[in-house]
Amino acid sequence: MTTTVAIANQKGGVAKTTTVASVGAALAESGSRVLLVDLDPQACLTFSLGIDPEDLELSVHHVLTKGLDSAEVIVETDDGVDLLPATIELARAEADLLTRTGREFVLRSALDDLAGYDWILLDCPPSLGVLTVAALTAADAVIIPLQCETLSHRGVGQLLDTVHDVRRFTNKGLQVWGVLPTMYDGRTTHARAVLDDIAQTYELDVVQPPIPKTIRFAEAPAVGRSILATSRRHRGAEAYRGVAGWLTERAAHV
Amino acid sequence: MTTTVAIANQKGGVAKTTTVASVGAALAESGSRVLLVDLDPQACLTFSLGIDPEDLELSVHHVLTKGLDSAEVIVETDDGVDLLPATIELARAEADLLTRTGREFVLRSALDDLAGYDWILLDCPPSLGVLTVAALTAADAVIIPLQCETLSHRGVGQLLDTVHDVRRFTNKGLQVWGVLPTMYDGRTTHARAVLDDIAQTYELDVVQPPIPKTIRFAEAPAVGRSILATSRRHRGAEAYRGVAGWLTERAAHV
Ligand SMILES: Nc1ncnc2c1ncn2[C@@H]1O[C@H](COP(=O)(O)OP(=O)(O)OP(=O)(O)O)[C@@H](O)[C@H]1O
Ligand SMILES: Nc1ncnc2c1ncn2[C@@H]1O[C@H](COP(=O)(O)OP(=O)(O)OP(=O)(O)O)[C@@H](O)[C@H]1O
Ligand SMILES: [Mg+2]
Ligand SMILES: [Mg+2]
Repeated sequence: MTTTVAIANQKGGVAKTTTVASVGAALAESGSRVLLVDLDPQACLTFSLGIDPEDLELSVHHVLTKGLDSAEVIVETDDGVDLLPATIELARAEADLLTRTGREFVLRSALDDLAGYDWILLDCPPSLGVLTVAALTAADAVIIPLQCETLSHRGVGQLLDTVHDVRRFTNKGLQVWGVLPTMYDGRTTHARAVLDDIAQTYELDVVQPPIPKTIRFAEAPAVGRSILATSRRHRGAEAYRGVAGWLTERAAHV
Repeated sequence: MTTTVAIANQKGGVAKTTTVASVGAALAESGSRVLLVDLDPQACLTFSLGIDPEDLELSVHHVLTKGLDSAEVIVETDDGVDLLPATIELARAEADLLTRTGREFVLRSALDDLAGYDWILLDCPPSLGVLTVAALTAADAVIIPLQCETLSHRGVGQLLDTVHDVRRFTNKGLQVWGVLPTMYDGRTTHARAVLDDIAQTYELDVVQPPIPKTIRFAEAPAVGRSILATSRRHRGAEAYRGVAGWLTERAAHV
């Protein structure tokens, strides 16, 4: 049985991509079969896993807009996860799909054809457009990575409005599993205040443990591997292993 | 004479909004007449300056898509700058404008009708879509805020490709003034290596001084003021005053 999780937050730079790569690697490390899907035209996830998008002829763009089989596009990575990669052509997907009836379902149909994965994680771009809505429509659950700062707080309400619409119109079963505190500096009162405020205001669970802020995460993409490979015993990697465990337990209650 | 500067970088969370708010406030503090334009549907700049986008009936969206006069929409702020605010309706602007001939010029025409500003700063969303292209078409110059980390490095080439297209087709005079290192931790070799690599690879000037990483920036939007008001003598505010000075000197050579 496959669990599909969208990692979404329209605010930029809150560690969506880092979360998908690190949690994916942690799940694979503990034996799960994992597929990661890069839905950002900037292809940061693809690049982070050691694949140069400019070397790719086929990407998720062709799956979504040309009806290509996902299996023909999926690649293996050194981090033990499979990847449905992105390229800059995906920037046209929003325009290409804009007038197509049922555009929200293009990703869901593509993933429905796949078998054999325990987990599919979807890396969303920093917007609430067609690609994010397609991800929410394809997912069983959504996790919201949250940089616990004021400007991040604003976006949560808008994201939940979008989730609400998706549940009404295109994916009744979509569950919000909670917010994941990322780049978390628990020593500052600001971060703790923002986290508490968000959890209470929107009645959201908080995924555990929070991911600590550490330069090690910025260094990992430079060698095209997740932090579990580059700093395997470091507290940043350990925290994402913890999150993988939290998700596994949460999935058991679905 | 008005100098219009686009603050652009499609990577999320690299301090575009923080740069526009802080540099704008610094220029106003030293006597300039400043207009800030919020081009992000998430309206973070608008919110950062103490204005709740949900209270606004009119925004830059109506200026761009309904031909409304900017002067009817511009508001004053407590930070001494004027603001052309955004609301979530701006999310429709990309779709609304997509098929309109000359859509790249909608912002330029709107700003051409304004007189009396020394500086107009344009806060771009984290994408290379219609709104960012409109900003680059309207601007005399572009500044690229740069979080000196690997994933930020990737985007610079793509952004410069877009700038190249704009210079060919819609704005011959657009100048790239350089990269501004933001959230800079000069103690790490990673940050310095990424900065040097980008400056050399793309032959870009580096705006001075770099902006240091400090939690004070995250706290300012909570009270709806720029850091020059909330931490006026702090090194973060001083750094942005320095950048305002750098820009003033740079504008004199245009
Ligand atoms: N826990 C952390 N500590 C320090 N740096 C981090 C951490 N997590 C991620 N980063 C770094 O922060 C930057 C932003 O992270 P990332 O690209 O994953 O965010 P994102 O939400 O996917 O951004 P975008 O909105 O552009 O897609 C990257 O340079 C990344 O390496
Ligand atoms: N020098 C700094 N030190 C620490 N935090 C900072 C600094 N500059 C900005 N920040 C914080 O980092 C976060 C991202 O900044 P900001 O929203 O300005 O980036 P952005 O590029 O406009 O993001 P987006 O791509 O979502 O528009 C905000 O919470 C902001 O308050
Ligand atoms: Mg990302
Ligand atoms: Mg912004």
